[in-house]
Amino acid sequence: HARSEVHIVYMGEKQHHDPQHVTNMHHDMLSSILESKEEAKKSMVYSYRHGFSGFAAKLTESQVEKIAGLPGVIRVIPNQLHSVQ
Amino acid sequence: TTRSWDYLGLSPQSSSKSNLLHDANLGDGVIIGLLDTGIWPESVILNDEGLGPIPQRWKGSCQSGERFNATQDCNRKLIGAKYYIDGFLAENRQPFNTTQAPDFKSPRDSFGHGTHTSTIAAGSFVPNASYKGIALGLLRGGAPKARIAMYKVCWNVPRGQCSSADILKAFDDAIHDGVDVLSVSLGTDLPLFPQIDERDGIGPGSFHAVTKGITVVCAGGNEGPSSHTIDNTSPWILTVAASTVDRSFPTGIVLGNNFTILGQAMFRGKEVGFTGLVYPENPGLRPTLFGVCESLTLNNTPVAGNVVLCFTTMNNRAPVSAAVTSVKQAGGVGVIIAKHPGDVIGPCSNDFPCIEVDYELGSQILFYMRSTRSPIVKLSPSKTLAGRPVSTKVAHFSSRGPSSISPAILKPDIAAPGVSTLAASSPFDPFMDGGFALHSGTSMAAPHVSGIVALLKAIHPSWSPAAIKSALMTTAWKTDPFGEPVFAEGSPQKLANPFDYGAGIVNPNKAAKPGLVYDMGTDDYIMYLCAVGYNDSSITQLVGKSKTCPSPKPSILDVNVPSITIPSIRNSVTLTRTVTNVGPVNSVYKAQIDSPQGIHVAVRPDILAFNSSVKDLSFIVEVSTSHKVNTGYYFGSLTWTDETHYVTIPISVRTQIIQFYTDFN
Repeated sequence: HARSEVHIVYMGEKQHHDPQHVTNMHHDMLSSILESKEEAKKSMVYSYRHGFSGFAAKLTESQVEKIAGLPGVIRVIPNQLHSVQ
Repeated sequence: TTRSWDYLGLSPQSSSKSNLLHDANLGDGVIIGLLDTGIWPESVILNDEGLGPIPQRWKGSCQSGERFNATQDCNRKLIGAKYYIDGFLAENRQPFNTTQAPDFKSPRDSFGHGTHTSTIAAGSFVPNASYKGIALGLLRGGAPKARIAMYKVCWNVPRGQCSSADILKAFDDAIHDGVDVLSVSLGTDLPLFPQIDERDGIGPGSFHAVTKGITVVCAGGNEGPSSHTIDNTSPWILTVAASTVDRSFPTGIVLGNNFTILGQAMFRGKEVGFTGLVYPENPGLRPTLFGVCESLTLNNTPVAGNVVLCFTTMNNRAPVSAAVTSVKQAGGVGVIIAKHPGDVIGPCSNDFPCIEVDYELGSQILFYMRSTRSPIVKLSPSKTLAGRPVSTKVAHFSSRGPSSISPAILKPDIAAPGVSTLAASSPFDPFMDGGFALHSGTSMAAPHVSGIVALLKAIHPSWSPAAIKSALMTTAWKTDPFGEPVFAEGSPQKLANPFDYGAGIVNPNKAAKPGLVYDMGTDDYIMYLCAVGYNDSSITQLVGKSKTCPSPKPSILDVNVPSITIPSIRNSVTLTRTVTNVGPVNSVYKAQIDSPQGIHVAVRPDILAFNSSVKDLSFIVEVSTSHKVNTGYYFGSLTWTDETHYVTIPISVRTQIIQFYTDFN
């Protein structure tokens, strides 16, 4: 199995006001790549749906390439650590 | 904060007519969100006495978890508390281990950092607070009546780590919840990533917050004093450098010849009466440096019962810790560390005396030792010295500009106190005493500015984040409160310039009435994104509206920030700025230019007349260089004044006859 890492799928300003609708759209998008809703739910870490749109999910490199090409995706960003200053 | 707010002119007892603290009713009604390590809700400084009901517009909540009961632990001061760990856990791929470093799967703070930053910004009043008697005074936040919402995103692992997936979720929730200000004392390692696909999550998260009217205040980072180390460089962020206040902790070192030297320490143990003073000298001609603090060699030195002098060229805390460990193990009773200015002082464990002196005074101590057969020394507990003659400096650790990824956007924006700040902490903080700890970092500087932003929001609720940022920058102090110049710590120490402290030291009372502001909105940020090369489709997606960048591409020099930074000029350049009158309606402002050395600056028009129908006016700045070689940066300023307001922005210009050229010769 290819190793999956947390990635942020960043989609910019949200296109719908209903947060649940935004999350459903994220699940649908992820399902289209992972080929099942169950897998999509397991993979999803967060749905960003209030201030902007996007989600964090555990993805393999090939899944990252596929999802980066979907309409509405600005960029797929690897998760990164920060520290307090 | 027992000194910093007085230093900044925000004393609650001040009878001054222009006290922002009073005008803003202590920040009542404003909500400050913090992305940090959580909060210790029992801290006395989080009491909600005198606070009215929670603002009705607040949509956030408190989340229960390990040792955190939302109903009991939140109050009218702490109105929001959530935690975000899923991104961190998914990254670590192992169960959360709290055995080595305690933490709680809840908003409760173990590290102490989040409690410290949040109480700097908005803690309630606590009289007679101190750390073991030093820094005694009235502890409080900048906006003592503002409400706190803690978004715990960082966890108690070395350096307090936080994942960008968690940070972005906290931004997402904070925007939903209705915070007015976001205080983010976090940073990432260098080199930086581009701002919109920045892997830290702060760039995009803050963009969406700012375009919704939330001011985002970030720490500039602790990677100084090298240039190009500044972090959180997006133009929509308010990036904060750390400076000292007029307070120090002198600690007496009396030599056997009765000569007294004042070092710096946080030593609150008992006085060490006259006892032997030793320095591990090199035996013979061997090159080994026995007296170097970080690698003390004490085999040939009678340390037991004595005080040890050592020298180091390192400027972080590591040599202090190493020397204390070695000297303690060998039975010594104290250590004097001679070092270059560097990381700030801190207490040593179990009140062991560890006193820092500069190289010059360290050498004097060594000369005394070499001039007498049995050198002795007496060490006194540290005292608190506040006010004159203690000077203001930009901290050694504070990250410096220019921005490595957008050098035409000045960073940091501003400086604020961030050295030896007393605030609340967690009982798990090893440097906490009686609920309070003295900590240093740009982490401590940022919430000082966040507290001030809360006060400004209270009196100017309609001002945009850019207007607030402009007000803070154009009114900042270029000197300390006594009118003396501000130095920047480093080797060598030098006068501070805009890459050390941005527009200067934050001056809250003046920021309340700036006269003019350099305002910006989403369209201005789009222009910036076009200028730095983002494509139309990314920008359209980012802002949720169809946007096409103009052709030719706009100049980054025209982005309406309250500063002019020209990283590369060969002959001349022209740029524009627009100012908005937020003062008296019929105001007339005249330009005053302080040109950088060898640079000619002209402003057209040089008089701006506002009236009831003219609130915004644009002007052109023509800049030309007379330098014939590649230079470093020279600094100047442009001030618009109506003789009541002085609206000053820094100018930084570098001549590059050969461009894109590295010159190491």
